[in-house]
Amino acid sequence: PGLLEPTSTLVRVAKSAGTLGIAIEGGANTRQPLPRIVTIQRGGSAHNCGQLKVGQVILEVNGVSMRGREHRDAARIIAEAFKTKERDHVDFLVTEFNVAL
Amino acid sequence: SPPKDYEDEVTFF
Repeated sequence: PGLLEPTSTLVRVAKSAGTLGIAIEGGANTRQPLPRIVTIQRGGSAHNCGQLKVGQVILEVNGVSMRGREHRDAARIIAEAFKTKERDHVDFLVTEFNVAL
Repeated sequence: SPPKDYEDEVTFF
């Protein structure tokens, strides 16, 4: 990979608590075009997982791309991924680099 | 009311 090529990581968050426990900012048509994690709350599923970090940019949720989605749309997809009974986890594809891929 | 500032939109889950 090139020097400026960001690396992405797949993080599986088990639904180990009643909340996901993250906050996101950004979305299409903002200066942060892909949603970025701004908070991880102690005791939430994401915190228990231990692999999500503040500052990471979310590229995909359960394989669904966040590209081109406005904040509300991205938020809806994340909320539904946590709420659905079909899976006991949520898969996040994240990158440390603050770029729009 | 002023236009919505999407830059400041944050959602908690």
